[in-house]
Amino acid sequence: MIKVQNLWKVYQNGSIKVEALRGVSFEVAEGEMVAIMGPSGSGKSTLMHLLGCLDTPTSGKYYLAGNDVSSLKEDQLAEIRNQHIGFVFQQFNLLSRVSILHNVEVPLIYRGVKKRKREKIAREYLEKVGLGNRLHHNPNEISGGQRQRVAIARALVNQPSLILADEPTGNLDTRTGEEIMEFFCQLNEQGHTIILVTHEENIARYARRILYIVDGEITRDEVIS
Amino acid sequence: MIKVQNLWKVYQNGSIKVEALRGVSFEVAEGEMVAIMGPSGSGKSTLMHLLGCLDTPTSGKYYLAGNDVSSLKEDQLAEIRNQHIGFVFQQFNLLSRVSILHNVEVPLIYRGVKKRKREKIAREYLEKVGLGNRLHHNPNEISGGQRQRVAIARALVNQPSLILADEPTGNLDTRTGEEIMEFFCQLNEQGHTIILVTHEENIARYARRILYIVDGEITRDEVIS
Ligand SMILES: Nc1ncnc2c1ncn2[C@@H]1O[C@H](COP(=O)(O)OP(=O)(O)OP(=O)(O)O)[C@@H](O)[C@H]1O
Ligand SMILES: Nc1ncnc2c1ncn2[C@@H]1O[C@H](COP(=O)(O)OP(=O)(O)OP(=O)(O)O)[C@@H](O)[C@H]1O
Ligand SMILES: [Mg+2]
Ligand SMILES: [Mg+2]
Repeated sequence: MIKVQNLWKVYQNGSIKVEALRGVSFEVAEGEMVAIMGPSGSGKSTLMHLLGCLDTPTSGKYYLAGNDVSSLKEDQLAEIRNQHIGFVFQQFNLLSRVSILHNVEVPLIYRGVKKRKREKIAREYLEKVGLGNRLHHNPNEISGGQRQRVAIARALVNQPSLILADEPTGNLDTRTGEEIMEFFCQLNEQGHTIILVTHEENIARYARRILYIVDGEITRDEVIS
Repeated sequence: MIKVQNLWKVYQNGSIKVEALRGVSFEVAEGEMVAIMGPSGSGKSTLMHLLGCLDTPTSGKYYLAGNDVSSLKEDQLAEIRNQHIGFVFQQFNLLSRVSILHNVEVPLIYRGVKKRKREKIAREYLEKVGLGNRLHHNPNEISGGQRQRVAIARALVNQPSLILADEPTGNLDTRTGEEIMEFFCQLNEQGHTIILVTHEENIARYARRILYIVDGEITRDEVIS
């Protein structure tokens, strides 16, 4: 499903050069659930953005479902992002001026789903994350963890084959975090591939495998029982 | 230091009424360190905003250092916020178009500190949170946890007597989170009053006392050893 070879990402701002990723290589099979852990600033979100086709590497190769992503044009990448990838951003990236219902509808709009059906599906996913009674509030009118849950619902609403979740429980109490992880596990059992970044050990243990990244390099790749 | 009596916060959006805080009462002595825990949506950030004089209650009383906050005018509240309170927001609220150095200087500007001294102090605090080598980057050019650390440095730079931190380690790996908590403990030993919201038990245990809030009400007030 995913094959990453010697990925480098270097940010150059004026005179300062930041090597965010330094020769990262690994594979993820279809249907796997993998956790990524590592210190703040170690390269986790940068890696997730590359995997999500939201950014391109400075060098190295990324094969997604066999295709060399670097060889794809922007419109093909957009297609892949919309159809096959669900991304939960570390800082949610919700549209603040529209309702949470509309926020969750957006990926369905890109897919051409008709309004009546769209609302029904969006409502369903918001109910799954415990926000069925707040559909018409906008993100400024709900709590931090509730926004996080809207971001999760939006990432899943297209039933993407690849789910990338960057700290999906960072703003959630333990119980709510576990409910969300149960939800991810169900999706994984149905065959969705899931890669999640977390700094919480108990959350990482829902996955079968943990990748550790430090200063832009993979230091450990551990299958857990 | 803090005395809260029967605080209510009700949000009315059209027909929907949300009772975010429902008769909250408690006291915090000067120099105490208290943690607040509770489910997502239970009222933690709402309470923090009231304590930080960033918002006013629907009803109830809030006495800060003996003063009835509800009787104070906006300019007096602004004075209190700038001089005496350091607030770490759940979603950081950094200025994205300026450097992290400038972000941390802002509270010092309000205090009339001259440029040379301001830069020196801001640099110091950014070094304390491990970002001394990124001073001239802006928030878009650093990681989520690094932004969180900038927000912490900014909240502390005025050496406020009351520090309110809303999930200060939510985006930090365990080790970095512990370093931040060590920093808070030092400040507490120097006499600063600290109230922090967290969903992580190990972070809460740095405090001497944990308040539990569920559906806008305090359900437990536990001194821990
Ligand atoms: N402007 C608003 N209008 C309507 N409801 C609001 C508004 N702001 C907050 N709320 C609601 O008030 C309740 C408490 O919100 P608050 O942000 O205090 O929760 P919290 O405990 O900080 O949650 P989290 O742990 O998810 O950050 C939530 O149900 C939230 O949706
Ligand atoms: N646009 C940019 N310009 C310069 N440096 C950047 C940029 N974006 C990220 N970085 C740097 O790249 C490194 C990796 O960032 P990344 O966001 O991947 O870390 P992370 O592991 O997700 O951290 P966190 O756990 O704090 O969220 C960090 O040092 C960060 O400051
Ligand atoms: Mg990150
Ligand atoms: Mg909150």
